[in-house]
Parts: sequence; C-alpha cells; structure tokens
Amino acid sequence: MDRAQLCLSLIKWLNTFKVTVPNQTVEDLSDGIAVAQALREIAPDYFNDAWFKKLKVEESLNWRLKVSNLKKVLNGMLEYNIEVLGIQIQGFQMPDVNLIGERHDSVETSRLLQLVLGCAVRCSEKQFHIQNIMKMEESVQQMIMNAIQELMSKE
Amino acid sequence: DGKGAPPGTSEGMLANFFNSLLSKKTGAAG
Repeated sequence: MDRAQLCLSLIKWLNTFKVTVPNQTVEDLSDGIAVAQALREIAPDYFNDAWFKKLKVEESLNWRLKVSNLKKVLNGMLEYNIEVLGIQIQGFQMPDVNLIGERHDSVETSRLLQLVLGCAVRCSEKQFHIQNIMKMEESVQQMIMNAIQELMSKE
Repeated sequence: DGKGAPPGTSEGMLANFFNSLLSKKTGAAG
C-alpha cells in the first residue's frame, strides 16, 4: 500500500468532518486537534468534552505538546476499540506519534488516520460514515477500502 | 447508495465491499 497516497486520501476523508481547525496538510494534523474533533463527531459520548479538555489547544504548540496530544488521541482510540467496539488490534504497526508531532511524517499520519477510519466504520453511526465514504471519488474509496481491509486483518 | 453498480466493475466491487460493511454486525455494544 502506498502510504503517502493513503495519507492524502484519508486527509480528504477527514475533511468531510466538521473540523474547525486547519486540516488540509499533515502538518495541520500534527497537534492531534483535528483528529480529536473528528473522533468527537464519531463517538461524542466517548470522546466527550471532558476528554477533549485534556488536550492542549493552541495555535503554535511545540512538538512535545503535540506529541502529548497525539498520545492521548491514540490511547483514546485504542481504549475505545477495546471498551466500546470489543476489538483488540494486534499486529498492526501503531503510529509513531513522535514522528508525527516532530517531523509531520505522512506514513505515520496515515496509520493514525487509519485507526480513526476503523472507529468510524464500526461506531453506532457507521451507516452515516460509510455512506459518506461511498459518495467520495472512486480512487479515494479504493484507498479507504484497502485501509479498512488491512486493519480488519489485524484484529 | 451504489447498490445498482454493475458487478465485476471496480465501482461494483467498492459498492459490494461497503454494503457488506454496512450489514456487518460489530461492536461489543452492538
């Protein structure tokens, strides 16, 4: 799988959420806030205001604070998978949040967004999210399908 | 919702995949 291409496709998909912060580039996503806002839309009862308030929301965070946010986002998703979806992800290479926060790495960002995608297509509102994906251009749908299949093969 | 896409085409394959995902029962909480 071409992960740089996957990252671009997943950013396009992320753009379909009601995200209020910049979310067009890998650098935009490097503080975890856009991803956290998407998660809040996917599972508002779980990724609630109390959870969101644990994140630092400032315009120019240093890389350590970005990584701190990303760790909370990643852990939140993993806990959501276990506690709500009943899914234990094994054998999937987890995103290196240091590389996302410090270097804006697109490969690692693709892994992070892949986990968000996994939450979206299995949450209680999955019908809404899957139908939104089906409205996207075919090449993006193809990348998303591959990403979901890879993720499901690791459960 | 893509259900009418011709089978055997990439469009049909994508529709099949996402429709099967829609019908899949998932989650500890249902």
